[in-house]
Amino acid sequence: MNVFRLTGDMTHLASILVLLLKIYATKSCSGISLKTQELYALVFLARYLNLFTDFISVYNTVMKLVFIGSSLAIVWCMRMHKMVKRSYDQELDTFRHYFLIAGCFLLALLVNEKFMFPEVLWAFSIYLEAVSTIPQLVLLQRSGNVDNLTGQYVFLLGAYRALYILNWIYRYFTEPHFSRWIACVAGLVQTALYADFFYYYFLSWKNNAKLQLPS
Amino acid sequence: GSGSMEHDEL
Repeated sequence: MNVFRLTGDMTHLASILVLLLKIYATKSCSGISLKTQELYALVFLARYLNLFTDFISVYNTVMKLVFIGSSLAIVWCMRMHKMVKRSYDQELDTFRHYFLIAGCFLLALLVNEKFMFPEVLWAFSIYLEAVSTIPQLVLLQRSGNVDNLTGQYVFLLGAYRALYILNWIYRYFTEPHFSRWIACVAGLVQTALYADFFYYYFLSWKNNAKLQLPS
Repeated sequence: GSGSMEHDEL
């Protein structure tokens, strides 16, 4: 564990807490893409299958349970909670995320560290996470104005993977047999997808103005 | 498992 990875995990956790706060405090999920939440739930379920077979550390196990539990709770809330689901931007959240699932699974069958079921699912979860924010970014561009908590949620979600890239660079130079090229390439793509959001988020912070994404 | 193969990250 290094400071980049720990900060990355805490940033990821913070993004989930901000999202839970927004939904709980405002009883609204306006501006949040249900499709991105469903993709993230799938990412965690596919990646943390080894939850009960490979014990790595208490921290690792607890964080996996928190990520799986919170992502499923958010999807449940957005689908079932009568107050919350009324505020869901259904007509704006129309990105065909099933294509993302199919494409990532095909890619995982072709490109993986070992052609074994757990490794294919792990690669699938890495590729899917890289593109899972697309429906959310599309929804933000369509919905124009972004409320503060939603903006902070997306910013933290993008920042965590950027910190993981620093973690991979650090591990590459400090660990002899370290190779995470699948996660690293996917992580670079994932972070690059946030580039224009980061730019407009920085502008809104610098000008102390409302976050506006050009539609 | 071996360091490189085991997925020790979240």
